Amino acid sequence: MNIFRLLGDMCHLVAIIILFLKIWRSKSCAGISGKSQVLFALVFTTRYLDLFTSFISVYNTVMKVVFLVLAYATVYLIYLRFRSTYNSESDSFRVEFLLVPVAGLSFLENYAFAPLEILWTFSIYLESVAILPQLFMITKTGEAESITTHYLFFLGLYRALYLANWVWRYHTEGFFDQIAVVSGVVQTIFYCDFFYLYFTKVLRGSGKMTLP
Amino acid sequence: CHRRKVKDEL
Repeated sequence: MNIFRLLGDMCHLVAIIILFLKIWRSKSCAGISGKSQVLFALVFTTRYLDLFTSFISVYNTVMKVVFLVLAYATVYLIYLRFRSTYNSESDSFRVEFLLVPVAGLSFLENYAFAPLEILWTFSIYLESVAILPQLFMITKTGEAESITTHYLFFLGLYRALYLANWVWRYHTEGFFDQIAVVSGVVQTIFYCDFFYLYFTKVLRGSGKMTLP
Repeated sequence: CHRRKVKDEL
């Protein structure tokens, strides 16, 4: 464990908690892409299948359970509890355009042609594009509540910190996870446009982010 | 080569 990965995991946890509390307290999921949240729940499900088969550390197990519970709880809030506030017409990204290529690639480019490995690879590739429906929804509606932008900021920052973690681990352990690193770079690049808007718009106190 | 899966990350 290194400081970059610990900070990254904390940013990830903060992002997920920010979103969950925003929906829970405002009793509304307006402006939130349910599709992205379903994709994240799928990412955690396919990645954490080893939860019961291999014990790494208490921290690892606890965080996996927390991420899974919060991911499914958020999907529950969006599609069941507060479904009347869900903007399904704005959440129109065709997720099959993500799932099919990601599934195909996970069969082609993986470390081992075994079910758990293919599913883990699928989760890595899927995570790099899972935020696209949310980013697409914001460009479609032309705006995002400031709390949603804070959620996206921490979510984008978490994988950027993981990139630093992988540089550090390569420097100290002499190896790197090519699939995770390439996907992590792609994932972080998708946030660059958002980061620019976040720093120029939201942090200047203009509250809501309105796209030009 | 130096590429293999990291197993201890979330």
